[in-house]
Amino acid sequence: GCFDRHRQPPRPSFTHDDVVRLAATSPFSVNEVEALRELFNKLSSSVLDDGLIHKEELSLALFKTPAGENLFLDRVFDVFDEKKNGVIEFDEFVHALSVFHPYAPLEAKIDFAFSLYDLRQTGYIEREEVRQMVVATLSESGIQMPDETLEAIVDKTFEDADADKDEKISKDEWKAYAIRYPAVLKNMTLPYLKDITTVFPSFIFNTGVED
Amino acid sequence: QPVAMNAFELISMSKGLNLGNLFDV
Repeated sequence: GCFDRHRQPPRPSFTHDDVVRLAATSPFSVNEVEALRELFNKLSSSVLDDGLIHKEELSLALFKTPAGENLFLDRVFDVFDEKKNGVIEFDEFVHALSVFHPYAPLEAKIDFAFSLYDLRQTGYIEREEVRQMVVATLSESGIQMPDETLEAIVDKTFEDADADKDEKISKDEWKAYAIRYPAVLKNMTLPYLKDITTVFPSFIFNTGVED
Repeated sequence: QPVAMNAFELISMSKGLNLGNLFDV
């Protein structure tokens, strides 16, 4: 009927001013924000073309298959979804990816990782949470590990990270640990972000400015 | 039994935490 065209929710509009504002408040240039917009458009239309990334779309992007329940998917989605309204908007996408920029401050990466790993958002990474994440990582890759080995890995990690031996890792302990073992933050830097305009050159067709 | 890897290094290898996958579209 005549109301059909109103059924599809309108895509949130995104102006050149928005691009400039995001570039001014992130490590990205105007052209890089435009390239990220191309990526965002792809990700946010894989299931429902409404200009927002839903959890299922993030799942498809990360795992390339519908993943169903996944501990890390839930955490990543939750940390990206600043407004906690169940969808990732473009602003939120740019904010979160800023942290992964090679030039982002180490402090930001340390905080972001802490927030991801503090599964129950108690302000501490608890021993049980670390165990749970190790189990999830192993099961994702189909790796079998004897319980004793798993416990030994968690024990060793807490020996190194839990300075006051209270069986949970505080923010300060995490900071000290991550600085001592930079390998634990390796996944917090995406070299792609330095070359995002070459990964998504199609931004050039929609650009409002030449950097 | 020696433990070569710490828990967070292992966790950081999980697919769900590797956002580089987002660019692979």
